[in-house]
Amino acid sequence: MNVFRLTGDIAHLLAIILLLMKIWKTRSCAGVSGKSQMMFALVFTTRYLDLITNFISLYNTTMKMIFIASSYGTLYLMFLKFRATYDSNHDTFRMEFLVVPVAGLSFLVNHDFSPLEILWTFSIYLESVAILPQLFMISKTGEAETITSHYLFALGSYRALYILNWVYRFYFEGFFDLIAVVAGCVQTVLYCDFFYLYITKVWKGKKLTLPA
Amino acid sequence: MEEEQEHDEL
Repeated sequence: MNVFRLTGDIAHLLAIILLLMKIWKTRSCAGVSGKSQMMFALVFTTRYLDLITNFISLYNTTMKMIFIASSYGTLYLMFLKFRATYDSNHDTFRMEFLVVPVAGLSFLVNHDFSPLEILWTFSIYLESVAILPQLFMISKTGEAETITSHYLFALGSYRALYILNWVYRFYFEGFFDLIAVVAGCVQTVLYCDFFYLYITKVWKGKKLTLPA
Repeated sequence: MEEEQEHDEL
């Protein structure tokens, strides 16, 4: 464990809490992509199957359980409890355009051709692009609520901090996982445009709106 | 499998 990984995990946890808070406090999931949230639930489910087969640490197990539970909790709030507020007209990104190629790629490029490893690889690839429906939704509506933009900033920062963690681990532990690093870089790059808007607008007290 | 590395990250 190093400071980058820990702050990355905290940012990830913070993002999830912010999203749940937004939905709970406003009693609405307007502006949140149900498709991105469905893919995140799929990401956690396929990645953390090793909870059953492998114990790493209490921290690791606890965080994994929190991430799985919160992702299904978010789906419950979006698709059952506050279903009426779900903005499906703007959530039109086609999930199969991501899930199918990612599934194919995880069969082709992985560390080991075994079921658990392929599922882990699938989750890493899918996570890297799972935010696209959310970003697409913001580009369609042209704006995001401030709390939603805080959520996205925390969520994007998490993988950016993981990149620093991988640099650290490469130099100090000799650890290098090409699949995670490449996917993590792709994931972070997808947020760059959003980061720019967030810093130039939300940090100055304005709402996140897209330039016309 | 000797090179196998467990996934210890989240």
